[in-house]
Amino acid sequence: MGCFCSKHSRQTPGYEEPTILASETSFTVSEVEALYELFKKLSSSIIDDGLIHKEEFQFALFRNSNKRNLFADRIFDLFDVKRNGVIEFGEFVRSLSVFHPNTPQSDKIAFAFRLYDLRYTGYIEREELKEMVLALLNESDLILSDDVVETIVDKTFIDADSKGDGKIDMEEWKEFVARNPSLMKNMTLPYLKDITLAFPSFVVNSEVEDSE
Amino acid sequence: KPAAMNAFELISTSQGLNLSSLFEK
Repeated sequence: MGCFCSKHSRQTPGYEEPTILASETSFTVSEVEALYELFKKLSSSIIDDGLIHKEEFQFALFRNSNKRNLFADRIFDLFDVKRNGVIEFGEFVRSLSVFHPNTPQSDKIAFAFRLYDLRYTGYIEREELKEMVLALLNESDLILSDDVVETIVDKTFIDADSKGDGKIDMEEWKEFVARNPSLMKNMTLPYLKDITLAFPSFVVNSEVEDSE
Repeated sequence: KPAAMNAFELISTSQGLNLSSLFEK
């Protein structure tokens, strides 16, 4: 066996060059390298194969690898662009870039729409909205009667479905978010701007200087 | 009042959507 230095450890399946990822995302090269530190940690928490499995993703979010959560499942599925059941490094960086403070709001709005379009129909339907509200209630301590849930879903749907055709399309979603900007709060992670401070070791080893 | 809640506002409070947990040591 040869030397097991950092260069070799980077040759994991799905590894992509930080310079390329930085050129395609809101991250600098240093930030991508710092994200690799985080990725290594997450992708080795249960199965040490350089890929984030759903159980590892759940473990990172909830400190419990068996906790099922509709929204965590949705995020995982959107991050897993190749739809092969795991998140590779490139997928991780490109997807997390949506949550970067410098990423255009329009990208965040589009991502949230895909997140809530549970059945990939190109629309958020009333049934999907109710399913998500019930999922949220199921994970929280909030108890609401079915009547109240129906009222909440109806009111929101009428407000968002401006064309009144029984489904929310991307155009209506953009208008709705413009009227309710707080909905996009969790689409920005301020932490991503400080990622190099959280994971400085890789930056010290970096062979590439940021162009910024 | 719960009935006055915005459904998407409610959904956005899900722990599953709080990705900042990924960065906790």
